[in-house]
This record gives sequence, structure tokens and C-alpha cells, in this order.
Amino acid sequence: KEKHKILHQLLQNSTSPVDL
Amino acid sequence: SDGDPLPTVSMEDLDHLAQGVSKSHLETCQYLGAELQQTSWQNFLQDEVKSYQSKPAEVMWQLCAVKITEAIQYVVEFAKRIDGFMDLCQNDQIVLLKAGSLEVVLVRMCRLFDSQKNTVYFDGKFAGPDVFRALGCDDLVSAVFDFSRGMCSLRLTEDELALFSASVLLSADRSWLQEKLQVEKLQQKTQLALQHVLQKNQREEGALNKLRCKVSALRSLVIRHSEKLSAFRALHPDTVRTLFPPLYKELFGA
Repeated sequence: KEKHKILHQLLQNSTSPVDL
Repeated sequence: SDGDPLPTVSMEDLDHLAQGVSKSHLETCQYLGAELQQTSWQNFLQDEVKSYQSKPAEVMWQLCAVKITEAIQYVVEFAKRIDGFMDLCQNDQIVLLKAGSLEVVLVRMCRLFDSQKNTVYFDGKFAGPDVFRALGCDDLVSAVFDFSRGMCSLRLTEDELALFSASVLLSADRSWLQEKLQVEKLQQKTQLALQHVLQKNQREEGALNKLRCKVSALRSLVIRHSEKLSAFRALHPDTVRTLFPPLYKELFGA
């Protein structure tokens, strides 16, 4: 999990950090 | 396949799936067709090209890593909005994105590609392969441009592009999948929907086969990207460690 911390976060976020 | 029958799906199911994937694609495609028209397909001027070419390799690599990472964030959002993707176990979501997100970026690139001028939208204007010379990987750059030109020549609609992207992302043959069968079912359904849309759009018989050929081209491009990154990292380990986007490093093992 630690190895893919950011992907995990992006998958769990209900909204994306990018402005869609 | 392990011999399991294809999932039973009706025409209505396929239409519904196609509409959903297409909506997800349009919501997350980073640049809408209309926006691209407004950029009026402006090419970089010769001085601007020279300025990119005279950048140190580290600066150009970092710029490209940032642009790729931005595009990948939209692909992650696309994946999340594909029906069934978030029902997969988290390991498999990660495996599919790690293996497929750059492939989808490359597929999406044909939307930003001008075949006649052999240029692609990059950093605000349209750039030919010479803009990327400072990267020191002309062969990879020209292979990416060739791929995009080939994709453009298929003249896919946004619906077709969306379903093809989803099918690439849901590849059930990726290593380390834990619930391969689940992914296989999703991919089969997506491919049926793609086939259904291609037929509805009265595409020639070989259209699906042409797309299948693109899958192997994509895999080869991604492998070549990894090789180039490894070579770059060997020369500039500190640049990669301190200046490259963390998501890029996570995905490509840098």
C-alpha cells in the first residue's frame, strides 16, 4: 500500500485533485 | 479465458454501457473538442522550437513527466467512472492503472494530434517531433508520433475512442491481478459494447482487428518509455528523485 500511496489516495478521493 | 461463458448481455445493456463509458470519457478527457478548436491549431514558432531544443535534458524530461502525470490523473478519474471498476479489489485497480494509464494517455493523444502537420498539442501549442529533441530519445518520440498518426487514420468517434480506452484499461492479461475473472468479464462486456458501436456506426469488418493491432503497439511504446526512463535515471538520479512528480515515480518505478 505504501508503494502506491498516491494512487490509493486518488482512487479513494471522491473528487479528483485535478480540476475537472 | 478459463472457459467461462461470455456474460449474457442484451443490446440495451450494451447501449447503456457504451453511453456510460462515453460520458465518463467526455467528463475526463482533459480537452474537449470545442476547446481544441479554439486553440486554432497554433504551431510553435521556430524560435520557440529552438528554445525547447536548447533546454537541458533534465528540464525537458521534467516538463514531459509533469504533462504525462497531469494526463494520467484524468485517466484515473476516467477509470473510477467506468461501471464496475471501483467494484474490483483495490490491488487490481492499482495493477490496471499502473499497467494501462500511460497506454490510455497515448490513445487519447490522437485527439490532440494534427496528422497533416505531424504535430501534437503540448504546453499550449502544437509541437512537431523536433520540439522534443532535448529528451535524447528521438526514436521513441517518432514511434509515439507514428502511433498517433495511425490512430488518427482510423477516424474513431468519441464513443469508439471511449470504449477502446476502457477496453485497454481493463486488460485482463496484466500480471499480478488477484481477481482475473472479474476483470475478464468487465473487459469482455466492454469489447462487446465496442463491437456493437462499431457495427452501429457501419464500420468496415476489419475495424476491430485494426484496434487489436494497436494494443500490441501500445505495449511496445510503454516498454520503450520504461527503458528510456531507466537510462535517464541512471544518468540523472537526483533529478528524478527530487524533481519528478511523485505519481509518475510511483507508476513507472522511478
